[in-house]
Amino acid sequence: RETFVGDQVLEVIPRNEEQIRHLVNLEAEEHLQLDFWKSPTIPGETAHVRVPFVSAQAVKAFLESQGIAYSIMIEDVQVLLDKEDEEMLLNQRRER
Amino acid sequence: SGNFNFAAYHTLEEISQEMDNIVAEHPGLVTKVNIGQSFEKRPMNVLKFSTGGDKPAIWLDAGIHAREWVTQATALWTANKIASDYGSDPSITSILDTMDIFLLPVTNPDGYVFSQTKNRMWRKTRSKVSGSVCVGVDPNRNWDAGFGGPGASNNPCSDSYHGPRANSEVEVKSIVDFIKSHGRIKAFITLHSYSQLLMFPYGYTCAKSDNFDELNEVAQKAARSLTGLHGTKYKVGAICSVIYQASGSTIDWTYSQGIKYSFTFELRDTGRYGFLLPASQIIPTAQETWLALRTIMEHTLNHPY
Repeated sequence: RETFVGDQVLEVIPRNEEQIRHLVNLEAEEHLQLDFWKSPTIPGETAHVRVPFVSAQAVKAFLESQGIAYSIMIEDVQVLLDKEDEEMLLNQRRER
Repeated sequence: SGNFNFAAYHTLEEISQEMDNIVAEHPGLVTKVNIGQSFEKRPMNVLKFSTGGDKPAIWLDAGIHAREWVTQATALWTANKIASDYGSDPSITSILDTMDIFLLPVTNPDGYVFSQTKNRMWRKTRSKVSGSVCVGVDPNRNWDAGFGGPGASNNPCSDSYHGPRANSEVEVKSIVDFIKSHGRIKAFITLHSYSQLLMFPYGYTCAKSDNFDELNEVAQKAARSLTGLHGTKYKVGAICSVIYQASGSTIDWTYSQGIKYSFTFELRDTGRYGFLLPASQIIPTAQETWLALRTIMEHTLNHPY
């Protein structure tokens, strides 16, 4: 089962079309393994991207170098998944 | 129903079992109809709500993007709500006295199982793509409506890969064949998550559809009724203007088939969880979504065409 320890989801707000292009190009960088949950499409609208732990530093450095505003929406994806798992198991026991 | 907890996420087997329970508890109203199999041969079972005969119908599906678990959970809660409220809620009673409702809670069963057992981020189908090491097609880019156009990828490793040809995905083809054979579907609603949007055609072009004004009016009214319950704010509009140009999408095809009332919901992530919405938010999500669904169903009932 794939795990996502340390993966973060960033909320990114591209200011203009140029910054959207930068984000689209970033997505094409296959080695970064970015997973856009919400694609960058309209300037000023939020985009959400899951960034694998190993790519986080490079991606944040790039965003900062381009002046693209971002914040951390989910600190550690695996923490949410573990909680989800736990709740499902608890419920299955309860239903049985 | 018995001890089924609608406020929790469930495995495919548990969902299938609850579907059978709903059928068993509402004989004469709810039946299970098989419309085909997935790529890995899992049944695609639809709940049919009918008071008899073959009436014009409303279609509702969920979970075409596997990882969006709140949609399958919302669809199952909605199935129970429709069955339980028939006979007591005047609105749903009048709808079912005149129309049938078809509800497909798990449109992408293979992807759903894979997202539960192997990779929680999985979105696509699980079909094998010849000539590629990558697996799966984005089923919401695989419909015969502007297929292969903007907003879809021809890279089999992309999450928005449109597939080798329109309807290449057996899950999509099964719905296409059912819709065509039924021939009297008057509204088609598909549930996605997330980002709180209520959208109508078109996605593959930014041109306005012939019914833009009416669809916009219905969607605005539906979104207002949804917001009224828990304050969840929705954005309303045509796919192309609200998010982006996306070709090969479900409701562009259903609209092209003459199903005027074609809508896509992107359910909530209030609380900033994306599609990892905590199970505690399933019921509030389903309750608010139901108010919007009912608004669309009432409009469909009152505006026969």
